[in-house]
Amino acid sequence: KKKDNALLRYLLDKDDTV
Amino acid sequence: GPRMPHLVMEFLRCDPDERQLQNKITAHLQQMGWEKEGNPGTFSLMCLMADQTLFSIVEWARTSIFFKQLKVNDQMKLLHSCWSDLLLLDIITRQVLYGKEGSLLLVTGQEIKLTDIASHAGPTLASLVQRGQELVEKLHILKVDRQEFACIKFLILFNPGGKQLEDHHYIESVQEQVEGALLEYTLCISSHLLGRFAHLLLFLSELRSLSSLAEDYLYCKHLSNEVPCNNLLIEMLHAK
Repeated sequence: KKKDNALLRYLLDKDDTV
Repeated sequence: GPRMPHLVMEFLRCDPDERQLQNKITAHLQQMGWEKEGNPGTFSLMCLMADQTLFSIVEWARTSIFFKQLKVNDQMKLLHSCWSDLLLLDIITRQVLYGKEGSLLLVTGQEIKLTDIASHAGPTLASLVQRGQELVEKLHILKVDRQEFACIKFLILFNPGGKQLEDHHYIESVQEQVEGALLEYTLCISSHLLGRFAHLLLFLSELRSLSSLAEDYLYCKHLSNEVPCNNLLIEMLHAK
């Protein structure tokens, strides 16, 4: 199920690693 | 102007600039090969615009007060349950603040005559457009302003109902704060005690029921392979 939401997760997560 | 609650100013500050959004999405569509004066009435172009608008909605949420404190899992749950409300609100807000009667103003700044849409639409789409138009007219009469739309966006986003949220109490407390700020603001600008606030909450429930129908419509279109491959839009359609 997580795979299905990969893009949204990426968009929300992308700056949190900086 | 009226004395503005601090939180309402903060919501306005989070709101993306309409012109910047217009330029960004127009540039993206041109990059994909859509002519500016091409054929904006096609369903697939509307889907592309909706997809790009969704990206901007996620970016708005991600960088907004209160939301950025949440864990990604809760952020996803909130967005999954309200993306179509936010998308429809975006369209309606544009019509109320910048649109002209009888036409649909797109995020790219292009305008489509409602009669043109009606002549090409099937009964389901025609009824969705008609109901959307009625909502726009109601908000026009109320003269709903940017501040109120900004609050409504946050009310839609921070809806704790029916979801397994880790930070349920926090989300509930944000919702209460947003409601409080909107109530305070409407009391400042309207002499009708509570009337305006109640009208806005009623609008919110009407918006939700319309966006749910619009989502069903899009999902059916998707099942019959009529929605072009728009990443985020398709992903959201699958989320429920």
